[in-house]
Amino acid sequence: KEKFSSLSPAEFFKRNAELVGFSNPTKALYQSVRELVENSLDATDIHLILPNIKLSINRIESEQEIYKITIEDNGIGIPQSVIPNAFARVLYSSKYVIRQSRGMYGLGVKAVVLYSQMYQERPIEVISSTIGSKRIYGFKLKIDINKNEPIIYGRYSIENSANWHGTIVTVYILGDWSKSKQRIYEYIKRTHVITPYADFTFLDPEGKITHLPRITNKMPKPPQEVKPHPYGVDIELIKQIIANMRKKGADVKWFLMNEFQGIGEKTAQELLNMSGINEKKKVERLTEEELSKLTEAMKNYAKFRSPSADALSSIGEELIEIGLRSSFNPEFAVAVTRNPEAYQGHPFIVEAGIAYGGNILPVEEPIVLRYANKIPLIYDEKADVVWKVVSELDWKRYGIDTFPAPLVVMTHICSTKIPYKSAGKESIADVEEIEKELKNGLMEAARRLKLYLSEKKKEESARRK
Amino acid sequence: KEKFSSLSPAEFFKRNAELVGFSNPTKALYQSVRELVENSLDATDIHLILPNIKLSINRIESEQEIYKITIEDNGIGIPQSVIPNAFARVLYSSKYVIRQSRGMYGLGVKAVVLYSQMYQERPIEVISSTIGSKRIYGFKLKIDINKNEPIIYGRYSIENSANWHGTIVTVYILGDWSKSKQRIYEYIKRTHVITPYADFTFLDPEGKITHLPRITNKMPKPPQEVKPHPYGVDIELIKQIIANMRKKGADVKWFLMNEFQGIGEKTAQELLNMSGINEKKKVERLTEEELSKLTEAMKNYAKFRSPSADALSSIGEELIEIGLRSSFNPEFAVAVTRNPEAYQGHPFIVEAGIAYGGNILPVEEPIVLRYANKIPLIYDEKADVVWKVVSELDWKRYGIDTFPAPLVVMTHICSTKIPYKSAGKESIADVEEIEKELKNGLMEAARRLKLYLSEKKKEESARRK
Ligand SMILES: Nc1ncnc2c1ncn2[C@@H]1O[C@H](COP(=O)(O)OP(=O)(O)OP(=O)(O)O)[C@@H](O)[C@H]1O
Ligand SMILES: Nc1ncnc2c1ncn2[C@@H]1O[C@H](COP(=O)(O)OP(=O)(O)OP(=O)(O)O)[C@@H](O)[C@H]1O
Ligand SMILES: [Mg+2]
Ligand SMILES: [Mg+2]
Repeated sequence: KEKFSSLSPAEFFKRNAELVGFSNPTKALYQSVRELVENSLDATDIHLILPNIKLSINRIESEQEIYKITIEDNGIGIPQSVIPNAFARVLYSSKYVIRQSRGMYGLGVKAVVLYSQMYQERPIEVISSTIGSKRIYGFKLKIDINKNEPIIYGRYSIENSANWHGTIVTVYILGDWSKSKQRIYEYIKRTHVITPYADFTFLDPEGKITHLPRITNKMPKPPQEVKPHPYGVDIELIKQIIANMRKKGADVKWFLMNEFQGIGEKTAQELLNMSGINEKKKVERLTEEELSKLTEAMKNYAKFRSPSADALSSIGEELIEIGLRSSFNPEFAVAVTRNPEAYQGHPFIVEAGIAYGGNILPVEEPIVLRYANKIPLIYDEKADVVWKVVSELDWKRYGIDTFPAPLVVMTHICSTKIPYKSAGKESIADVEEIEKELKNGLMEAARRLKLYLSEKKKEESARRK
Repeated sequence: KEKFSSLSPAEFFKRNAELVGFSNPTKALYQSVRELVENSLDATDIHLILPNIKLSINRIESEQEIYKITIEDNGIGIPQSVIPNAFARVLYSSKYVIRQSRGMYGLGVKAVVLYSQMYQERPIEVISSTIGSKRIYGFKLKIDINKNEPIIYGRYSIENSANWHGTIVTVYILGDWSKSKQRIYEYIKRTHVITPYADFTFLDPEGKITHLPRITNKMPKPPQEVKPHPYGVDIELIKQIIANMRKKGADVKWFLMNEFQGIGEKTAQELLNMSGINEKKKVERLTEEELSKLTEAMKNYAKFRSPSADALSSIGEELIEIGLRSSFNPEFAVAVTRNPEAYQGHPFIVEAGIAYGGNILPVEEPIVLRYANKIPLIYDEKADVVWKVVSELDWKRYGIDTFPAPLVVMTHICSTKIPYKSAGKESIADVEEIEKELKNGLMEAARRLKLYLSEKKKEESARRK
């Protein structure tokens, strides 16, 4: 009587497109732009390439609001053998590794393609060439939603005579430019402010061209892939690491010392004693109960050093302060980059910035600019843990007696895993460790504001005498 | 250099367990209880069975906080051939049909099993018998996370001599009872308040037994499965309906008149004229472009009647008011059930209740009790569209001059698709049509409060004379 059925991941995220940010045409146009831009930036700055990104949005139908979005980057490109899966297989990604990147789910561009297929019939077009490749490859693709597989509508290759590398993506989606416009411009500008080594060109549907030029050639140190940290383990993760090991027949002591960060010989022995496991036991022969004991030991062992911050790449105090000054022309600006911390085995860094006065108009509530892994977050502000922390701060203690006040607050959280509230990547869940660091970072910046405001008061009362 | 890989849906939701409500052991214990209770209620009241639900949570390990959760219901049971998939295959469900139910994603109980496997090694146990079945079937299951398939650790069947029907689920998870306790009790009590035809027994880890007895035998009219509404279509949905059609070789006119609600002969012809499609054309032979034109025609045709409310099952004004009175002992209570509306082809009904004074203590902000498809929502209040509407209401206009005030507001949204912000089902996205109806429903209830408060004022000033 009840009808049982299963869904492919493509069917699931198409039916529930709001779970990946595609709730309506206005949001869809914004989400498409941000997913494409984030893929292009991951393909460049993580690999120490100065990003050149060209984005255009053109309206191509008069009856329906169908927009053609084209984005071109000079990134590392995508090998032709994986292009179909990268763009047309949901839950397929090169970012399932332990390293900070903007992407993390293997969903982003596929959600754009799914939405594209809902209201118009043109396939997505991808042109790409990897560094040093002799040929440039082109594909026209759709997603077979029932099977979660690519359908190749066309493919070709041409000689790469100019030694180009990068990716060009063209996709057609139902949108609403007039309602999305403001947030799309905000997204691009706020991205450029913290990515001043990137060159952006944007052609909008009204024909307006915006060029945000490269301001510096200095690039941040790229994040490195790291091994899992013991505090981040669970039984199923250990099973997966064992299944993926290249070395066969390894004993459990070798496994602990080589597949995880921060486990030396002495620590490995201690963990095995705690779990009652013989150090010579082959790791593929561990029983369910032994895996459970080992997981428990790793979670409870108190003396691991913190997870490595090599996997992270912060914005930096200098860049944040420059960005605040250039955006707002304030009378005061400060930025704080905290030391690395961790939650559930994932390292993270909180950065906070404050700008005050000058050209900032007084506002009822602080203007809050949230960032996560170098992505500007624009929707769902009130749901974000950052908003909770900013609104719970007692600004009186830092010299802001009343609101309205000319105050801008910027926050950046970077991590090997950002705990977003949903796969649309709009707001961050309130993880205790992150909330605590946000509070400490904001208070540290606010104390510098307090110092400035009290100095300013002294000067003003001195001047009056 | 970049490592490409794919994830099964089980791997994806295990890695990102916070996307399905499992962010930490405290939340996990709560989420496990609510996913199990919601499955038991869907298996009973949708099928006109008076629900008897027995829930127990016992702590079974002293070093780690492992809890054994057992739930038993007298519902329709699950056929033995699908039990393994129902509990151990992510994205498998009987609720992928167009009919109001608490479940909707095919994820809920699987998320419990995934989390269960992360920190302890016992499989989930399921015992079930469908109505009239001669045998009762038992399984011990785990999820093969890499393949997204069940692993059957054990199976058996016994004779069903007592003609029992229902389901018993036992699962072991890492939790934190002291931190979850309050919200778990709130969830159960708030569920019983709007489901007074259900009998709940709850044994908690401290040995306390709570019995919430059946208060009435009167059950709401169950929701019925309906056909898709034209306003809810898109190209891929039409393709899917065509692929699933039993009747082969149907022409497109038959297809429109029989596979959708609200399309008669005249309307079908109009749609085909708008799309330039011959009425005799076989539906499997429609081109991509014709499917696109047909979708556009259905979205733009202005004369469809509203989506059928047969698929819905509201709580009802009487039950809401009784619930408010029994929970709060107020001096005033009112409930409003609005007429059905629709968003994106999905019908929905908003219900609103207000309670004031009496035993309600004055509060700084109204106490807001949110419900969706008869589920109490407890987390993420500030992210919910309901909170936005309640806080934007000008309570002064309705006789509440200042806060603190003794005010409770209840809202219920029921629909064939609740637009949750995430698959953890904690808060509702701000869909314009729903926001508008919430506002209208609350204002309608608030006007009755205003009337009561002004009458009360008159009586009080009359008494003083
Ligand atoms: N412009 C690009 N240049 C190079 N590689 C790209 C580009 N766009 C996409 N890719 C590749 O395709 C993969 C899939 O992209 P997709 O956006 O679906 O997922 P993701 O970026 O890994 O994660 P998320 O869902 O969080 O965005 C990426 O992991 C990347 O390897
Ligand atoms: N107690 C139960 N009695 C009868 N059927 C059940 C019970 N528990 C689960 N099922 C069946 O197993 C299926 C899967 O349950 P699961 O909780 O994973 O998904 P769902 O309830 O369909 O959706 P959601 O993810 O929103 O909870 C259900 O659709 C239902 O058919
Ligand atoms: Mg991406
Ligand atoms: Mg369920």
